[in-house]
Amino acid sequence: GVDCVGDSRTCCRKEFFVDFKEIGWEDWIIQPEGYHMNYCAGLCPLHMAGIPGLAASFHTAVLNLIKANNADAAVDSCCVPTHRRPLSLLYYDRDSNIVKTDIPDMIVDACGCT
Amino acid sequence: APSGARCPACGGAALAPSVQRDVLVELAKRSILAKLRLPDRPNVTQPTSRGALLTALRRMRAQRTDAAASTPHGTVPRLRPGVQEYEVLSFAESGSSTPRSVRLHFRFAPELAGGTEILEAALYLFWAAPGRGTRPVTVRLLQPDPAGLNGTVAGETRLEVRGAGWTALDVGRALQNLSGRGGRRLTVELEAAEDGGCPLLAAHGGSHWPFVAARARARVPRRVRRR
Repeated sequence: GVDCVGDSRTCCRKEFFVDFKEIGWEDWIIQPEGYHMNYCAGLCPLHMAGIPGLAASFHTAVLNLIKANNADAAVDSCCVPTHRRPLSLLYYDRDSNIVKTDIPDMIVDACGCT
Repeated sequence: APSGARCPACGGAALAPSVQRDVLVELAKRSILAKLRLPDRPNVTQPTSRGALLTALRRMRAQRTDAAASTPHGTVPRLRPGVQEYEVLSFAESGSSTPRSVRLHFRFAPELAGGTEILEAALYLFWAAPGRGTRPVTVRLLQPDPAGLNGTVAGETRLEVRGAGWTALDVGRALQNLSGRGGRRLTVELEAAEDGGCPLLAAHGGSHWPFVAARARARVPRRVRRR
């Protein structure tokens, strides 16, 4: 996946951190101190479809470009997470018990075009 | 999106940076609460002391290490990936006591009582030094009984307390039954054989607070197979 730098317009991963102290949640979430949510943004021209990030084969891109040029009603593909990982939380529940859990697929690690 | 339209994730109108930040923070909050099956953020009225929490975490880790060492291949069996698993530490609330007995109450959140499967659970009790010799103590697990005040006995164990230290008791089956019935409250009654046995249990607070450590996982709906 590609991380967004400067004014990049193609599909990339934008870092986004939610500080639990800033939102007043530090009293019930013991660990971690925040949530590295991240998200995907940017354009996915049709010839980029099916490429997870920009590191895929040049030939795939060329084939997709040919397909795109021949399509009558082409729809742009979407910039979506291609790799995610769990968020581990240690928190107080409503009965003041302490719970540790791993919430799957919460942190966006990489983005790509569908 | 209608045919021929741009992907909404790519072509949506850009928000002002401050508005975008607010939207993302709100999205993050809702996402966390939804995944934890909480309607709202919990209001913590009785936070556990740091000492008690650290002791409980250490005990849990020690138990895990022992379990790993006792399995044939030296590893704790892993669960299927993607299935959300919970580890819960429930600290005791004091109940009624007599010169011979003391009651402890444990409450479990409804989302843990109903929608999860209890995999294992252990009750940890810390005994103060009982003096010379051994002291017999009966540990009873009581589940709420809608018909009576005393509750029904879900399990009973007799212990010989020999010295100061922690004791771990398996309460997995009792908690599984409680969870299956949608119950939220487990009461533990400790009864000494003679008067004055109660001080066997170390005073609450500090790092010797009794607790239940449970491991649970979200119930996965059964798949229907088609041949």
